[in-house]
Amino acid sequence: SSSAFPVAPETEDEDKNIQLVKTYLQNFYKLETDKQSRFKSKNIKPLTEKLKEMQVFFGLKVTGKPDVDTLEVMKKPRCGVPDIGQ
Amino acid sequence: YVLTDGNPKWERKNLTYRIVNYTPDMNSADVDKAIQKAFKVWSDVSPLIFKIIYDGNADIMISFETGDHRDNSPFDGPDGFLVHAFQPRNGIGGDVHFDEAEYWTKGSNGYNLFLVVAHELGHSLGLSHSTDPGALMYPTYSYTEPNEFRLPQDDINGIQTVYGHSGNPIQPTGPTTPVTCDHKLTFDAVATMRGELLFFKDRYFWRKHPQMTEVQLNFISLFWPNLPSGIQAAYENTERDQIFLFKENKYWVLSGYDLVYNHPKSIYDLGFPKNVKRINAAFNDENSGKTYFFVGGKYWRYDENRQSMDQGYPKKIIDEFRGISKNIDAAFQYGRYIYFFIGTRQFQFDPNVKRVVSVMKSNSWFNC
Repeated sequence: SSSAFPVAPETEDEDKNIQLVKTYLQNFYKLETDKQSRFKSKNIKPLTEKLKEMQVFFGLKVTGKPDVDTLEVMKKPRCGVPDIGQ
Repeated sequence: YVLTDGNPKWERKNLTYRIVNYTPDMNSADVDKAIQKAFKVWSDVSPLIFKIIYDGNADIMISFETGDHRDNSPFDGPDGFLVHAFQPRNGIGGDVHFDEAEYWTKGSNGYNLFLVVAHELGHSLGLSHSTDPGALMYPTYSYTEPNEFRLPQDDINGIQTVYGHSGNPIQPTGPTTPVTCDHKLTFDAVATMRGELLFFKDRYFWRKHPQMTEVQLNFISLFWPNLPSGIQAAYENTERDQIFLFKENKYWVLSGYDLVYNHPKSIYDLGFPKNVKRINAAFNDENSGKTYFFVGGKYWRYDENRQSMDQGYPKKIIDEFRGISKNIDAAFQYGRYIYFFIGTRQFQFDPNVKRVVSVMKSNSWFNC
């Protein structure tokens, strides 16, 4: 049996949501992956800025945080074409 | 609407398309029809002409793919993102790839192929995603009955910015998305639902909890895919926890998010004479268990317990509801008052003193 301390469900959910947010912003708002950002200048917009861009696009409250409404939109089935850029 | 970065467009007006393979979810004739109908959405409002070819390279190649299909944009399995398309250019430009892991249909279950193709062709022609939640080019999927579908004005404006108008002498127009705080906002119907308020307009409804400030604009089809747009009257029977929605001479019954009957019922079952073709507004008086139906300048009263119309109706609205003229758009009871909506104005009627005690904007509940 795993020796790792079992992750509390809410922490597990939190991790899942963070991953969902990162993947979504990488797919549709050109958030650079960790690998990409390691080699690029540090002036990339952090995740919060990209999250705000997405909230502005969808007319959500611009909090920069993955709140309930924002996560609800991110879970909706959608087109795979990015919302900004080519 | 948003044009794709760099404003890519096809220089020719005559474009070809080819359906490279088919999804096993639908019969191929329905796939052909859905795709053809999707192209017509755009050719109707622009000078573009689309022709199907059956082999070789077409400008727009349409295919169903799974997972990593060698275009540097692998699919992600069921749901998530459903499809993608490439902007105008030679080679892969214009092509549309569907994720075969989705369930493609010609109805409201799964994902409606026609609606998704129509959206993707917007990308193939040079449009990006729109921020207008009612636009076809909005990023998230929402179902509309294909026979009721009309290309929204936002999308028409977008494609005509890129390619100009169609040769059609009558310029087609499309539906626009209502703006919550538009002071000219009017409603088709209003009803309470389990303590919330539902304001219906075209294919949308606003959900408002009286104690909350936010108000949410949704597609009716998001909650009830089998309901039509353009609901004309609505009321809640709180005792039975049911909502009755009326359009023309039919009505639907909801219990929460479920349709109680799969098919609409006839208003004549309620006791209306055949010369009544539609209902303008309705509300249920919780205190008496009577439902009031408004048609033109008259109203009927229906006894929910006896499940039949009361005798001696219809009567003139003005005789019972002084200050309320005819052609009411919507009505509902909340607390001791009855709220009547006529155009952009809302009349708060106190049945105890039998008169209007306040006049407000129709969208005053939205805290604009």
